[in-house]
Amino acid sequence: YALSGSVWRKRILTWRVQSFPQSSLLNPQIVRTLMSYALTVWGVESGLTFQEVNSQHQEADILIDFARAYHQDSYPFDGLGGTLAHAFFPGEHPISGDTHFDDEEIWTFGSQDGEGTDLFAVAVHEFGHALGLGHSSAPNSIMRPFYQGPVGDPDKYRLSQDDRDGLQQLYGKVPQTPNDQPTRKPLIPPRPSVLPPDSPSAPVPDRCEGSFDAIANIRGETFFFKGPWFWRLQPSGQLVSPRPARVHRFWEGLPSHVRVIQAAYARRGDGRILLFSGPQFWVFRERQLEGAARPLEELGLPPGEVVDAAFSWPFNGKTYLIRGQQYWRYDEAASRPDPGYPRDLSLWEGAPPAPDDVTVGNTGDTFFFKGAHYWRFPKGSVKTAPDSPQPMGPKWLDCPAPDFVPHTPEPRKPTP
Amino acid sequence: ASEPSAQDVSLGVDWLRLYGYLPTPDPAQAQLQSPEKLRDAIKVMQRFAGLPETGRLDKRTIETMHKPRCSLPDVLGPAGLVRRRRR
Repeated sequence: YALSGSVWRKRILTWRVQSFPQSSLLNPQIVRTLMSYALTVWGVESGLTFQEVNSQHQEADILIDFARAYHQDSYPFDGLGGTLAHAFFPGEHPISGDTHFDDEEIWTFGSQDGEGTDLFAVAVHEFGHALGLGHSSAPNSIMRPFYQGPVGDPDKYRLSQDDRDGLQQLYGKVPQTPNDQPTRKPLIPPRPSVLPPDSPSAPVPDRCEGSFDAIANIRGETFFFKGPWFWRLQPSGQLVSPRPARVHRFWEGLPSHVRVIQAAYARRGDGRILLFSGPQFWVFRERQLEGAARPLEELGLPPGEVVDAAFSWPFNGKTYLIRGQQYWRYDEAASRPDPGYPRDLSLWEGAPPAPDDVTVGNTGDTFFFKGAHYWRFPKGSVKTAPDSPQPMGPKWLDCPAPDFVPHTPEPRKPTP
Repeated sequence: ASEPSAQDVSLGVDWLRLYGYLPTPDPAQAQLQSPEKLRDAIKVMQRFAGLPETGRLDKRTIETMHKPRCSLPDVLGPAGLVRRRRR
């Protein structure tokens, strides 16, 4: 642990939420409850007491705000992602102890799908600063500077030894005699509904089974779609969460009747993301839908046709749309389909017919996915690598190799 | 391992300064960062992030620099405290 060098000289600290998230699933009552829990986490280990003050006119040691961009301190926020929050160390200055959260984050609590940023986890971290702790490099510390994901139930969460040591260095230990032990209020937080009314009732699928509906590389992250769910793989090769996120909660504006994303890709040039389902596609800027559904005819396919796979190939800047054993090519720069298509998919030597999807990895290799396997085309090549196909699980989805998809039939060997 | 691009190095140095691993340059001085100082700063950053301490701006290090995080500096020494004093 690391200490900031400043500490509160009193043992009862007051706090107040001055502003609440503008657009969040968390209502003010939930936010206040989470803040109370996050402070209690520190209180039970140190004997510090935290009292909420509700009046706007009353001073509070720890003022909590949800703010955007530049907000009158030296730490402007930067929108979604990047910096999430900060807090000021103890002291005499009016801003000491104050804690600010970036209002442009998607604050969540108890999210089962790893979507958004867990407000409780971040609040515990920031209140550590507000009490005088700096960042720690200890592996289990809540004071590590990088967001580590949700930390579980607020009423069960306990600080790591490193955090307790740091805190107790500043404020001492709680009394240990049974009569003096502080009691922890049995707070029953009003658990927010983590499932919206239209949430899928189907059980969460097993990512290790493969057979995804669509796979796309979006700004270096690989998205794996399956039914109403998707997983995200970070460029580092780590899954954002082993639990999938819900498609309709992430892709804002996608009509609820769209149950399956059959193909997806990020468009070269403007970075728009195209999601395909049936004979239509939808264009997203970041996570927001732009305009209405568009027919696949716009991309040169016959009326009523659907696609199995879509990808943008960086080596010629063209977009490829695959259906069965055929593919079309679209020129994004000229905004028109290339003439002479469809062509036979066998021109991609060794590619499986009707792939689940195709995407270009961060290394430039092109990957065809089907079932539980992938076929790799080395950078710029239209011929599979000799070691293709390979099981997807170990490389892409943090799944074990030996028993990977036991029921999957033998993969088709690449055409010699 | 490939060398980081000039852009990555530039972003990396800015990031290391922002979070207190490197001192903020004094506008009154022309200052060159020695490779050793930079390597040491990267190693400390890698330790905080739980990465192998290579001292190089490798792929994982650059990716980690793009991860969501707290705005406060990690190193509260003379470098990190510059921002607090400014506040």
